[in-house]
Amino acid sequence: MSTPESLDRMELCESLLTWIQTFGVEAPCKTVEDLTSGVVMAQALQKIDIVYFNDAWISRIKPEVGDNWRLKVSNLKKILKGILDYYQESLGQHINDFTLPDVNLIGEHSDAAELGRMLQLILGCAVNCEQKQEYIQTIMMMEESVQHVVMTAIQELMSKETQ
Amino acid sequence: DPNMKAGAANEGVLANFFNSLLSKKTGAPG
Repeated sequence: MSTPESLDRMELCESLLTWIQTFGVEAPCKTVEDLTSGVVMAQALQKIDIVYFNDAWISRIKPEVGDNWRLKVSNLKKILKGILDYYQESLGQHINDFTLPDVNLIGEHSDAAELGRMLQLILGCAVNCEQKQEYIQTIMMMEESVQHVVMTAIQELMSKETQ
Repeated sequence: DPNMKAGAANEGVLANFFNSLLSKKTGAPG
């Protein structure tokens, strides 16, 4: 496979923020700040695979974290672990050489670049899960510039995955 | 118009990529 174009991490975050809004989750998800508690990501993951990311799993994510960055980081750690386990156990993939998101930077400083990496991993779950057709078709309806960033993000993930 | 041609080419690249993704077999074996 050819080397994917390098990703502008800020552009990635912005485009994936637009993408995550297509899930229509209950929690507000308009800004980077809205996503730092992890609640939106957990709800999106549950839509992606309700059997794997079931109610027992989501009940471990605290819904009301306010400005407490420690609670945010605690949520984000659980979500990142859930995503990595899902890749391995459900998708049968290992993500090698992918720089994992720094959840401390997301929770403490609302770091958009790191949030972009986290959303990129969720994107990988969506386009590989059993209902991937639905998610891919939604992406194909999005603005071309967003589609382009999403494509590059998926290509980067694919270049780092092994079965 | 070169811009229109580039736009159409980009559209084709995107459609090809996402269609190939749709037909890709995924999931853990067994």
